[in-house]
Parts: sequence; structure tokens; C-alpha cells
Amino acid sequence: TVGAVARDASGRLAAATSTGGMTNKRDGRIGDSPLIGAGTWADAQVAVSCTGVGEAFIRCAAAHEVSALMRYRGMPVQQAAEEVALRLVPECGGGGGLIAVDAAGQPGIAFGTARMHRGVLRAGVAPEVAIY
Amino acid sequence: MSGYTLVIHGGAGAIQPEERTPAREAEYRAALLAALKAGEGVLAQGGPALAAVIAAVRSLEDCPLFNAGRGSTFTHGGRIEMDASVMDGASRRAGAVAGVTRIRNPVTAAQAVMERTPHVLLAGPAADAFAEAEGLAMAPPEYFRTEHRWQQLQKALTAQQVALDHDISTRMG
Repeated sequence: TVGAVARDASGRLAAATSTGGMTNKRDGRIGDSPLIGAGTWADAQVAVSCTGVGEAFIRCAAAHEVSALMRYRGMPVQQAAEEVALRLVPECGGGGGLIAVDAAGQPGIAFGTARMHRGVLRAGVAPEVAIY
Repeated sequence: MSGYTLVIHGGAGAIQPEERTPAREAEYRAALLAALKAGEGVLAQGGPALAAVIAAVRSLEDCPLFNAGRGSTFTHGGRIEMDASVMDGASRRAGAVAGVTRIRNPVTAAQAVMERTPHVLLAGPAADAFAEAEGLAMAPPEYFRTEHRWQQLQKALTAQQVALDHDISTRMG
């Protein structure tokens, strides 16, 4: 699975996710990536893209949950990302991670697996990439 | 903050010994930097976040290292079935495709669903046909296939396991 979230110079937010799914998945099985609110979400507050065991992200509406925690509980984006990726998703039977960016351009990255390929680019700052 | 921010991911999973080589990690880092650069090409010109995330994901779909587009994983039946979605925060518009097999860049089909239909999600062969009718780039099954993913499927079949993108080593027995 791959994904991207962005906040542009005008403050607009967007998210995109794309995947081949899990290796050896049942033919016809659909995970969270194409389900808005589960694997992908964007509103005026935050943009989110997820990766991992899709069924767990669907069961907790993971991508939308990040926005809800920010809007209703006042959580900053990084805390909301960790709450979902490290607590809610495992509680729903799976692992994985997510990336997010809020309306101020603050990134939120959290993953419960040993590895998640990721990159961050901010205007005027050298890009950063990481794997583990 | 008047600047822009782009964040990407290339999937999650376990650490595989054969991937912890400097050469392999350099390949992944280069591919991630290329995707950031593709997105920045939009943002630096004042372009919209939606176009930036689509540009970044297309770059990752085209790279066989990642589980999307070319280099996707295989199903139990040895097929490649892809899913993608996009969402624009300002308008709450959204588009997605699921279970597609012939679209070169599934994220562009998700965008077409959002921009050219009243729907959010199209699935299966009809979604492939929609993308083709809209003039999107299509590709034969062998375009998406990589030996690395095929070997991952063989290992998963033997182990009777369903696994994340990077959960199966293709080196270990």
C-alpha cells in the first residue's frame, strides 16, 4: 500500500491511497484503502492515509477517527495518529500505520509495525525519508 | 503557516533480512524521494493538495518496490486486484476504485470517479471499463507482475498465511 497527504500553500488538504492489498488475500477481498473514512480521509482539519491489515482499519473507521479525535477531543495531529494506529487499530485485530497532515501543515506519523516506508517534505526544508 | 507539507508512505510490515542491505535501502529511499519530488512539483507552483497527492501516489504506483500499481501483491488465486481512493478536504469530494485489474494507475481512476461521476466508489470489471472509456492508461496483467511478489505469494501459500506488503521474506525458507 502507498499513500500521500498534503497541505498546499493555500491551506487546502487532500489524501490519496493505492494498494494491491495483502499477499495471498482471498480473491474479491477489499481492504480499507478504497473505503473513505477507513483507509483515506480528508476534511478541513486533517488529511489521512493508512496502511496495514485493512479489516482492522475498517472496523474502527481509522482515517475518520483521526479527524474526530482532533475535532471533538482537541488532540493534536500526532497524538491522534498514535491513538488510532497504536491503540484503536490493534484493538480491532490488526497492525499497521498511518500518515496525516493538519490544516497548519503539521505532520502526524504513527505505525505499530517494525517498518513503514515514509517521507516528509515541507516548504524550504530538505526532504526526509525513513524505512524502519 | 503559508508553506506546504507533503507526507507519503510506502506500506508497512516486518523487517526482512534481505532488505536490510545498504543497496536495497538506497533503492527505497530514492523511490520515496522521487515521490516527494513529484508532489513538490505541484506544491511549489502553488498547485492544489489534491494534485500533489495524486502525483506522489502515481510515482509510487509506478515503482515496482511498492505494493500498488506495478509491483502489487498477488491474491490467493494468483491475480492482481488493486484498490485506490482520493479525497479533497476543502470540498469533501471523494473517489475510489476497488478490485480493478487493468488500470495502470488506479489512483487516477479514483480521481476520475470523483470528478466525472456522481459516485464515490466503483468496483470490479465495470470500474476497469469506466477507466478505459475515460481514456485512462490501461495495462495487461504482466505489467503489474514482479517476481518478488510472485515469490512472496508462493511462500504465503506454503505457510497458509495472508501477509502485509513487506511481511514475507522471499529469501528465507
